Amino acid sequence: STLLSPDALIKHPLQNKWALWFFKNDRTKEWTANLKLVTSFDTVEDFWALYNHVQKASKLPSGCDYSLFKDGIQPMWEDGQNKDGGRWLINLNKQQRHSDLDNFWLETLLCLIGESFEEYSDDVNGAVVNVRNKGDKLSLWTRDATRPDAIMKIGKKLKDSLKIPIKIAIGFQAHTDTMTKTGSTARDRFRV
Amino acid sequence: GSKIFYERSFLLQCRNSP
Repeated sequence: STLLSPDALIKHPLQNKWALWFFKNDRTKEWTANLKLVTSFDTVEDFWALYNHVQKASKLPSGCDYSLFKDGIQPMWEDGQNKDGGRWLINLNKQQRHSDLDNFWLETLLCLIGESFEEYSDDVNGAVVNVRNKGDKLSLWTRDATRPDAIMKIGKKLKDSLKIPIKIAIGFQAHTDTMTKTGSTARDRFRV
Repeated sequence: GSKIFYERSFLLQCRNSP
């Protein structure tokens, strides 16, 4: 009988269990009713089975979101593990939906499930992609907005993974600032 | 404790394995 290496038999376990959420903007319903948990997974193989199965972000109708968060964390500021945190926010222009959005989202997912942020991976809660007519947004959420070393390391790694040029800066906003903002955007606590 | 992490290239290799 042929001997199969364990590699071919067992699924590759991830450090964390992750949950994919889908939000569809239906104004006739309550906001939370529009947020659906798709499924959760904790192996590389199950991640790909999910990713290859669902619609690409760039093909989602405007007003929809995908979120991938560690199991047990809901993709909203109000969650106990998000409320003291913040997000690195990447604003895309309209052309980037076709050129960059899907690549950016996949590279972000691979950073999350692969624990690419090394000793700061525990600071990462998840990531969100918002598909919007006025410009799509991708954000990476961390659990504590008062940890500059972790936040800067995570921001640099994110830019590097997405191959965002050095001269293009991205900003980190604390959720508390975003919640209480008066203007259109919250102030950046960090930039990289 | 020890952490399980995966390189991007390895994850991409796994995409098409059966």
